[in-house]
Amino acid sequence: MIELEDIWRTYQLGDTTLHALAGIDETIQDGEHVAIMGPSGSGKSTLLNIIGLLDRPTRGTYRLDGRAVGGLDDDALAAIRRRGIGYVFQSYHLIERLDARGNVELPLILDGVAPRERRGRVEAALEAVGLAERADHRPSELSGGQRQRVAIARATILNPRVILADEPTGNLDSSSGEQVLALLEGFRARGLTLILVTHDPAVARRAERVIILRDGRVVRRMPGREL
Amino acid sequence: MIELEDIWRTYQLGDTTLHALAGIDETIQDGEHVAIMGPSGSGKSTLLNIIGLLDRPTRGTYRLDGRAVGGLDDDALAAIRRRGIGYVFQSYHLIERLDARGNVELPLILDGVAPRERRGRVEAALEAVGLAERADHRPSELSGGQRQRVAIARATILNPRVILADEPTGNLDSSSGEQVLALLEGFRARGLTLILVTHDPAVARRAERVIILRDGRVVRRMPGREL
Ligand SMILES: Nc1ncnc2c1ncn2[C@@H]1O[C@H](COP(=O)(O)OP(=O)(O)OP(=O)(O)O)[C@@H](O)[C@H]1O
Ligand SMILES: Nc1ncnc2c1ncn2[C@@H]1O[C@H](COP(=O)(O)OP(=O)(O)OP(=O)(O)O)[C@@H](O)[C@H]1O
Ligand SMILES: [Mg+2]
Ligand SMILES: [Mg+2]
Repeated sequence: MIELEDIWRTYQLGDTTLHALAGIDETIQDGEHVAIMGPSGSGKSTLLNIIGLLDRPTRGTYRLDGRAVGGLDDDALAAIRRRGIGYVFQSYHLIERLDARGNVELPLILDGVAPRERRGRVEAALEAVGLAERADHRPSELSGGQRQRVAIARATILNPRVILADEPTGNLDSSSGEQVLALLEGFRARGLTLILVTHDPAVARRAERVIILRDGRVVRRMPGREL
Repeated sequence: MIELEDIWRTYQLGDTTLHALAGIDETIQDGEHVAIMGPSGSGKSTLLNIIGLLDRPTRGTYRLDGRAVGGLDDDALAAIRRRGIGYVFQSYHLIERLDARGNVELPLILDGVAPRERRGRVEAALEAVGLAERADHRPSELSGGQRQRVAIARATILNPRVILADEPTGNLDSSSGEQVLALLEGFRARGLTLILVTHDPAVARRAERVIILRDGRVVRRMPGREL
């Protein structure tokens, strides 16, 4: 369960104070499928980064499974992230030196999975995003959408309990986008929580609940089908 | 005028030969508004890179304004590019060390424009993409869509005769996307050629002509309104 209580994220630029998030109160239950929408610059990625333990709020409390994470040090946060949270970044953050297979395999290696088991799981993950034939391409040898799909395969390979995806279909044609959404939604059958940031109403409509941000605040909440 | 004659772009990966483009024949007239669509990995960015003189075909002839560019050296290509072609990249390629203002100003500096004139033109360009209040933010201090808009402002500031945009609205909400498309289409009033790669049919529909790629080939051409 994700509980956000009066969350602020403030930046200081010279003598200007910028509130990327300005008082977010939100609870997301286990197994929920939530979409976050809002104008460019409204705070969506910032919110996802805080939920994903990649950033700390300036003010407010974040309880993950009932436990306040604000008091934990970076190593403790990293441990929770590695096992429990899969993150598909808006700008992918793939490792240039590794090919698609190497990028997707990395979480398994860090998790101590044996080589033989790794091989099968990586092949399956690449297959599921339609990249079996690009396994040995490095990010620079892949198209934009192919990099996005590598990021998705990497984020989901440890079967994390929470998947955070920041504009996962932004660079995908409708058919690759459909394949990716079906994959992400398929994980929910195992009780996984899926939180997507998207600009695409067609993607948001598939969520149970849509949260709309504007200027760092939640301005509307609605069921996906009402979009 | 852009004339592509039997254009191939081939990559060698070990003993595999991959054709990113496999025989493209296409002519784009001055002032045309063209959208390029197609599945992830179908060759759209590769085609745009060749049109934009950032890449050379493995085979075939590219005539720009009647002149075959294949014989030109890198300096000559760079000179044509700098003045005549504005490119909005799928992954932006902004300079991290410079803020939004600095990134947008760079083409003007390279073109020898005086400081006083530069200031006004940069302010206007940032205003036009809704980023006047983010002028002193570096790319890492901007949202994904804000970076995309900086890339657009930078690509258009020299009023190039051809604008190439690779998924310019991919990270934008509908209202920022609308603002950007209106800006890009506004340039056409001066006779500029606009070539957009997009996955969004709503964006492609606004073009006069849509070219659909699949596996490195053109498989369909149609008027935008038929989408
Ligand atoms: N350096 C390279 N070496 C080998 N293959 C490459 C290289 N660069 C691109 N490719 C391959 O060429 C094909 C076309 O890539 P391109 O980037 O043009 O696709 P795209 O249509 O822009 O896709 P997207 O919609 O995902 O951005 C892809 O299958 C990609 O894997
Ligand atoms: N390091 C930083 N310093 C100052 N301001 C920042 C910093 N990082 C982000 N911002 C600002 O915080 C605001 C929210 O950014 P965020 O990336 O969360 O937006 P977003 O909703 O994800 O936008 P997009 O849809 O364009 O990706 C933006 O206005 C941005 O300029
Ligand atoms: Mg974002
Ligand atoms: Mg591309």
